[in-house]
Amino acid sequence: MSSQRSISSFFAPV
Amino acid sequence: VVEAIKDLVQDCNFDCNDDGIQLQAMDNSHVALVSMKLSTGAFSPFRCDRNIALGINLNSLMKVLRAAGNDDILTLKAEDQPDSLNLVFESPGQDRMSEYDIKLMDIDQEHLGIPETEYAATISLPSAEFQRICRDLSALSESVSIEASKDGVKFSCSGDIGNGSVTLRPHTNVEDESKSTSIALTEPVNLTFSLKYLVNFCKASSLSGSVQLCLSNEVPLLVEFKMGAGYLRFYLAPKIGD
Repeated sequence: MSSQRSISSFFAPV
Repeated sequence: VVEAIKDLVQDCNFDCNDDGIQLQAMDNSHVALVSMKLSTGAFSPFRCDRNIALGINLNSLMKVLRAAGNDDILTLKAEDQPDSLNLVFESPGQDRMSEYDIKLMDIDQEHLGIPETEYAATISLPSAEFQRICRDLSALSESVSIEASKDGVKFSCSGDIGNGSVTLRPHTNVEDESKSTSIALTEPVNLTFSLKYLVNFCKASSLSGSVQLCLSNEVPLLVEFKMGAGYLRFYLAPKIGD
């Protein structure tokens, strides 16, 4: 099984 | 553009400045990010006196856009501190003009910084081909593995009823460049993504004959549809094995 990562864990708020 | 993204994102700020109109929005589950740019070249004329964010519900916008004819000239106008966006549709023969206003909303959306990335693999392929692969594999599974190597790019999935794969090799169409497939690779990559999102991104296929997939291990996939004077980009976070 694999788990879905969140996009916000890759791109930080500016 | 609105048709292509309305099922992924609902309330969006259209950021207007001297460069044109930009939009960035995450889907509700924070798995995908939409980034759109329409440069001033997409408009004639374009004028923006002050940077402004127009907060628009895309379903509302679609309701109004459906009232436009395919070949109508569209004019978008907003005042300095607007409550609404004004849309005027004029038929090519100028024998019909319709005018609508839609209410704007305050959208408090965090803006994400997308770092410049040198991707390990950049794949260009016909957008209809990518749409077909995503549609076919989504019938079997929720996820697809995209594996790019010097031999080609392999899309594979496995589900309850069995498994499937599609392998593409580089191919040049001399008559129509958008029908070519190219693979630029600095190192092999293998990533897994949710097909539900990829199928959704493919709603943008009518905007461009070709699509570019950019991948690096452990980072979001970039799916880019280039438009005449801008782009529509989708970023999708990978699935990571336990």
